[in-house]
Amino acid sequence: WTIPLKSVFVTFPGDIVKNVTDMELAENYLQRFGYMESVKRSGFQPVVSASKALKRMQRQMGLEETGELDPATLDAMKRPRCGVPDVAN
Amino acid sequence: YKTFDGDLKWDHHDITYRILNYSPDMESSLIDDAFARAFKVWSAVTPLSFTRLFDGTADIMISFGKKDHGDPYPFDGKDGLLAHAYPPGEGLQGDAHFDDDEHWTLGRGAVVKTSYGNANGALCHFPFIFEGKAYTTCTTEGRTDNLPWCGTTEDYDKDKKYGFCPSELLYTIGGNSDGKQCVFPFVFLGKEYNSCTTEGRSDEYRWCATTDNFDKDKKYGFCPSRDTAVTGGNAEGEPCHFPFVFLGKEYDSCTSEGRADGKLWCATTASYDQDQKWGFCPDQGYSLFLVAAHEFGHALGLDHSNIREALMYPMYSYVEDFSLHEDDIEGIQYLYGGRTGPEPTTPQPTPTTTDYPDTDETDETEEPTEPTITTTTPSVDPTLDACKLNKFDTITVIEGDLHFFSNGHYWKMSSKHKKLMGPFVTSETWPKLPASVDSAFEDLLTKKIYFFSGTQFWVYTGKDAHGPRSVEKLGLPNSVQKVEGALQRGKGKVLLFSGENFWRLDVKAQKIDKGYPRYIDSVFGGVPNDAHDVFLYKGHFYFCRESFYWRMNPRRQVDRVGYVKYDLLQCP
Repeated sequence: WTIPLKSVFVTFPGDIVKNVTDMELAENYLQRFGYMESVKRSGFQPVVSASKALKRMQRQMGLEETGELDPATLDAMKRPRCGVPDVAN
Repeated sequence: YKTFDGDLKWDHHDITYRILNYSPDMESSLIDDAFARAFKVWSAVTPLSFTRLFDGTADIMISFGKKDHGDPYPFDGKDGLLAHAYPPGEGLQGDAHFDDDEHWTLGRGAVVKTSYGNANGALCHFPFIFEGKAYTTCTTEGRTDNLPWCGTTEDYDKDKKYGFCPSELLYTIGGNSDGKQCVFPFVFLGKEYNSCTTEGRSDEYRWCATTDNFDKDKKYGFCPSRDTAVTGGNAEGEPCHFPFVFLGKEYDSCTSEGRADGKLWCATTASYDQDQKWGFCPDQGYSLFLVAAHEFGHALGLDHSNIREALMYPMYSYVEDFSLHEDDIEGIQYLYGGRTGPEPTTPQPTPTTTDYPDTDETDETEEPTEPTITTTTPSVDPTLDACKLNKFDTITVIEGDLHFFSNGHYWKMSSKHKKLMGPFVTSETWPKLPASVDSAFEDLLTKKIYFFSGTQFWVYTGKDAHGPRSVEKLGLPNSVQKVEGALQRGKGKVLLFSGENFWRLDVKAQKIDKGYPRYIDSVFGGVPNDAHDVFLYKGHFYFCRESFYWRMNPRRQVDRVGYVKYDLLQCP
């Protein structure tokens, strides 16, 4: 379908949603909703824990457990949701 | 389902709740009702009862707030986090907070309850017709006092039913003025204000004085949001200003230009470049009822479920006819047991004088008034079952009813009874037409019906038919092999679609206007440019491609993408 013509992005005053990278968004999401926290506690290295945290998140959301930040996972992270963490802290 | 660690739950069954404040997005009685219905979801399947308190401390304290709102978990502006609630317990535990940077509705756009007028407080009916023009928002047209109003039926011109929409000129919320309206101008800290302001507050709520001098009288109230008001940004509560200039270009409608997240926004002054005042455009919003039912699940002891269809799944999705999922029922009954006494019943909306978009509006007692017409049944030949078709030759509105044409047959969806009728044989109703109809429209002025098939068209006036005639007679080029859609634009003008182009037909002159064709994507951004059906229905433009439709509002924003089958045909 038709694509809006553009692509100059501006910073809107008062807009608290900043342009963040996908990685930043994912890290914030995993931390905010408890996935990163609980994995870190169990003593994994950060690289392993990020993948494991993603898998946990994917299982919770009923997504394919790839452990990677794939488009479906990213899309899920951008959807409106409840602020209560998914993993108890 | 999941419960919180230690199976946190209330040690009593008579739970109390208190609503501490209201969102300016919806009239307070609608908010009360949404919360009451959300509690009823849970009381219907447990021995729990919910009693509302108006002062003191309740088990569940409910409030609206923005960003930092007094607990350690700030909200994040529009979208993203919608609400949160704490598991059962003392103090903050059990409380539910709703992000007031969201646009709270009942899930299908602004719910506008009227006051005064002659409609007894009914909800606005959008779109409504006033002096032949369709309005999708409240308007001040036709008034000199600047009070926004709306029709409460489809056609104000015919029914004359109306009421006034929420505005600061009518009443305020909360504060200390018993709902009195704003007085403009008013003085605050020596400065004069001519509109509601957020000055002097850290919570970003808009307020006004209800006398001409706040410094002297200290009388104030919060301003209700108008249905046309933007949310978020830095001009919350102000209406969009059209046209506005952004990066040197003029815009006549909301746009997602300049944003990476695709959200629609507008400026609230004539020039964003100069004033930088903006906000997000009103949208479908989030159903307060659905979000509240989810949050109250937390407040009763349920954690997030990983079943997508369950109410306690962490993500929001709007469902038309809500019913509690088995997983939610098992979860809450694990904590509190099943309902004793009478059999559980499906939660019903609390009695009101109006219907709400997220409740079932079907009146089962109403029978169609056209008993001779065959209705579709599961036993119908599959090739003649509209619900089994993925695509229609054309979809159009005739005499107010949606008509679906396919291969010599058609069905019609009665707008009055919301029931699908048919199949009918096209040639029995319109004998001159061929089996395949590519496009059709009803001229709003003359009520003549134009049918297009291939390079020919027919005009029906009642049972009298003219045609076939060549579409070239209308001024369409011979390269046009078929006309795939038609949109009525005001009186006597119709846009005809073919391929990636459209033309404007002057129906009275039977000629294409100068300046056409134009590219679809130059005017209608965000819809398929290979739509095979284009039509106008209840004030919205519909572009269909295969089994999907893209719905566009009169400001040319795509506000919904859905299934023809489920949304328009209402197939099970």
